[in-house]
Amino acid sequence: MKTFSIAIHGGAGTLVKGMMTPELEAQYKLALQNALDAGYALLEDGKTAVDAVEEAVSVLEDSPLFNAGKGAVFTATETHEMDASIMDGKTLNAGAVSLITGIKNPVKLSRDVMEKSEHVFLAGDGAMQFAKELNYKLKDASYFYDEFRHKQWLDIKDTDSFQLDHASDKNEKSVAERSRSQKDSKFG
Amino acid sequence: TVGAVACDQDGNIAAATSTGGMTNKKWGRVGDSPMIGAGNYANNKTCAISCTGSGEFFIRGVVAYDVACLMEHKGMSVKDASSEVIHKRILDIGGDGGLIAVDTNGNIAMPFNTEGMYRGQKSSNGIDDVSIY
Repeated sequence: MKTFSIAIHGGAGTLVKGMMTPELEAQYKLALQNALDAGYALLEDGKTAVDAVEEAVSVLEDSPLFNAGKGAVFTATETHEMDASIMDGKTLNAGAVSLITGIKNPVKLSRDVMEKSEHVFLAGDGAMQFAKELNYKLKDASYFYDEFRHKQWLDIKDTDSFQLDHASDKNEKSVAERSRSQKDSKFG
Repeated sequence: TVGAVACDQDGNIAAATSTGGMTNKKWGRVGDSPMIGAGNYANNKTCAISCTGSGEFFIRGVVAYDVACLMEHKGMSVKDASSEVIHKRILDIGGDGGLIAVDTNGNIAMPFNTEGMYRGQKSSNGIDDVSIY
């Protein structure tokens, strides 16, 4: 049997240095471990790499801690727009969705694009129509609401600024400074 | 952004990536996560990749495919190729972030060039690690 393995990422931290408490760190690590274990269990069971990555990402999407699925950040119009993709290295088949909303696990929809459509990339209304035809149940906005994410958005709403879900010190300052100067500019 | 890459018992590899994008984004902005070749790529000849970071730079750098190309055309290992892209090539155009990668032998690489990275890896050869960098 060949060596089998899985790696995951939860993006790049929303919490900059000094904001991570021991309790929060434990929550993040537990969520990451759960995703890692879920994917690895499938590999151990002889399932495919595609099954494993879909499962691991689904677990991360179900956590409010990460910017995907349940934890998706807010757009300028206080909505959620999510993107996902999946690729199978054996067949070079791929599937992707973009600008979708209300879908609990976008990665599952991207796999359906790969396996149940003749296309690679579906976006916006068309992707939502595809999901509806596959009987995806839509979650309402409250499922995706998270107080921390909402505060992040409130801090920069009504500005031209946007914020990555990761932040080097340099990047955080520039976002905050940009945001502040744009808000101040309204008052001359 | 979240993602996973895996190598199964048959040596087949795959990658998945999912994101909520950027806070306060507008105009239907899309980053690298759903773009095959930019934020996600898998090819049994080389590696499977999932990226996270400043999407516009990862799109312009065609980052995921760039790692695979370095492996295929220059014979680099997954570790060296992904390190070259994250620590040199993407930095040269101003991009920050990182990626996770696995090759068909189950070797994992997880380079990044900015702080606050959430990562995990587990392998049948005994690796089992979750870290926040």
